[in-house]
Amino acid sequence: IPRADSQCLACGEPALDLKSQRKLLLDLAKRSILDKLHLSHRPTLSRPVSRAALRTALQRLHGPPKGAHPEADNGQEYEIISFAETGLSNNQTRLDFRVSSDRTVGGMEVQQASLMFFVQLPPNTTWTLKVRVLVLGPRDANLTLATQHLLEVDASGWHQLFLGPEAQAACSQGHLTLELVPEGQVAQSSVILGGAAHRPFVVARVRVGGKHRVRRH
Amino acid sequence: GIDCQGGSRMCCRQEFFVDFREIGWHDWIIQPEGYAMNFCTGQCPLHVAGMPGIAASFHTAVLNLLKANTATGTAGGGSCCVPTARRPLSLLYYDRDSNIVKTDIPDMVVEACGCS
Repeated sequence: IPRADSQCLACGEPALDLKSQRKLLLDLAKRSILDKLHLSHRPTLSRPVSRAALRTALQRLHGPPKGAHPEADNGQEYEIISFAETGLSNNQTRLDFRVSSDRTVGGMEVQQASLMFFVQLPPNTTWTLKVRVLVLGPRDANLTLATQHLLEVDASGWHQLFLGPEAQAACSQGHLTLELVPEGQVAQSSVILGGAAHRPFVVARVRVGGKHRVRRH
Repeated sequence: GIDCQGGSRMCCRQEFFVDFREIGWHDWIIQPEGYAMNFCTGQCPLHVAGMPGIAASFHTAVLNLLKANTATGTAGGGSCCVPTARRPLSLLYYDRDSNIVKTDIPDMVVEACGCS
C-alpha cells in the first residue's frame, strides 16, 4: 500500500488516501462475491432459521460428489438446503419448498434432490408412508400429482428419501410441493414437523451455468 | 511469489482481509467469517518479466538484465504484476428464501503474484 504522498505503484495515478482506498477495496470485495453468486444485492432474510435447525441440516450436507470436476464445463455447483413450510390438510401433511431462483442465471440444473424428515414411532411399529410429488399445472393453476413413492418406516429418527426426476424438475422451477400420506392407523403426528431441530427439509445438489454457458472470448 | 512488506516496490501480493461482520454481512454468510481479497501490486522491470514469482534465481535475473539491456529497442509491451496461483472461496450462506446454500467459488483467493 503506497505511502500517502506517493504514486500508485501499479498504475502511476496519485495514490488514494488510505481511508478511501480501504472503502474502495471493501466495495470491490462485495461486488466480486455478489457477482460470483449471481446476486444483484445481498439477500434480506425472509424467515430466520434457528441454530438448531441449521446444525441438524449441516450434519447432512456432504462435499461435492467424489470425482466431480466442476471446472469440466465451467458450471458452478451448489448444495441447497430448503426447509419446508408445512401445512395439514385432511389427514395429509403438505410440505412446500421454495428453492429460490436467484441462481437462474445460465439455467439451474438440479442433479440430485432428497427429502429428510424426522419420525417418532411407537416401539416395534412399522409404518407405510406414501410421499406424493405435486407440481404446478401448465397454467400454474392447480397442483397435479406427478409421481409418488411408498416408504416403509420401522424406526424413529431421521429418514432420507431420494426424489426422482419429477421432483428435480420442480426444484429447477423453484417450487416443490410434497404430500405425506400415512397408510394404516399410525397417527398423523408421527411425522415431526414442528420443533426447531426437526423441521423436514430438502437437500438439492444444483449446477448453474453448465454446458450451455456462453464462453467469453 | 512474495508478500508486500513496508515500502516494497517490486511485484508482490498485498494481503487484504474483509471481515464480514465489519461490512454487516455476517447475518447472511454463515461461514467463513471473512474473505481474503488479496491482490497483486508493484512494478515488473524487464529483467524480471516472465518470472513465476520474484523469488526466481539471481542467475536468471542477471541473464534477463543482460538480455533486456542488449535487446535493440524495448521489448514489446510492459510486464504486469498478476496472480500466479489462486484457490477457491467456500461459502455457506442464506439466500433470500432462507435456504442454506453451500458453494465453492473458483479462483477467488490470490495465493501468489508474479510478473507476466
